[in-house]
Amino acid sequence: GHKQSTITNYFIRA
Amino acid sequence: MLEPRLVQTTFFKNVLEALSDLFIEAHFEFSRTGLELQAIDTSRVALVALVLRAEAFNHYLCDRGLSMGLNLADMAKAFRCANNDDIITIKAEEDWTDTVTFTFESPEDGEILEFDFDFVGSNGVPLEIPEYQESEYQAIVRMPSAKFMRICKKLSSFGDSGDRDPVVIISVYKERVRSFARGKTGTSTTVCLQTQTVDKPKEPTLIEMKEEVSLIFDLKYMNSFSKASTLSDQVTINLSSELPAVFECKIAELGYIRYYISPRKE
Repeated sequence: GHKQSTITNYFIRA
Repeated sequence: MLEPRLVQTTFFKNVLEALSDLFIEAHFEFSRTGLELQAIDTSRVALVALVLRAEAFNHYLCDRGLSMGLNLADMAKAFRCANNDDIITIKAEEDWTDTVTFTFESPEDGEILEFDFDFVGSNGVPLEIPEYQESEYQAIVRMPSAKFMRICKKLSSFGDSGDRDPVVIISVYKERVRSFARGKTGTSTTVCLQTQTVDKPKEPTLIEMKEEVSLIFDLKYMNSFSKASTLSDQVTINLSSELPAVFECKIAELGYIRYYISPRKE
């Protein structure tokens, strides 16, 4: 299977 | 009361059709400088950011900020009912009720259509997204959006392996971009080379490569972006094994639509 990071791991809440 | 007025019905129709397949809700922010939209898909793998500066609109009035989460499928349905040359007015009450009214006015037909949308949670956006640095990416590919759409169409017609989500592998090596999808009984590969700008100066394919890079993406994200890419002549794809890929199309000098997509890892 493929693992995948969520996109929110790369950005912070505004 | 806040009332931005705009006449970009066709543009928004296209944006909403492209986004509503993949993203359920979006955060809209209207300010004096223009519109910023953000949405994240339900599996939280892709984020779309649309920026459209006030100058991009034929007519744009917004004295105070207006910020809301909205359901994209409902909006797409509403925009489907509107004429392409309608004037759109967006109204929200000053005391922050939880609805916004979109009015579509057709001067020719003398007809006014009104839709009220309830605010929704908008799924954890907006996020602070720093301006990306091209130097951080291992490879950058620029190509005409028509070409990108053709590639996605070929991959999706073949890359349906049945039981799981179809994926595409994008690899950049030796000034080539290779897109690969596996179907039920075979595979599909498209290779694009850097094109001579002298032959087709208006539609070059440019490949800047620092290192070879190969990444796996869900085909559904590529398909959604390829629909959005009709808003521009060219797409830019920034690839890195450490960062989310950025699929961008610039809207003249007036804004952009960007998909940030987290690649799958083997």
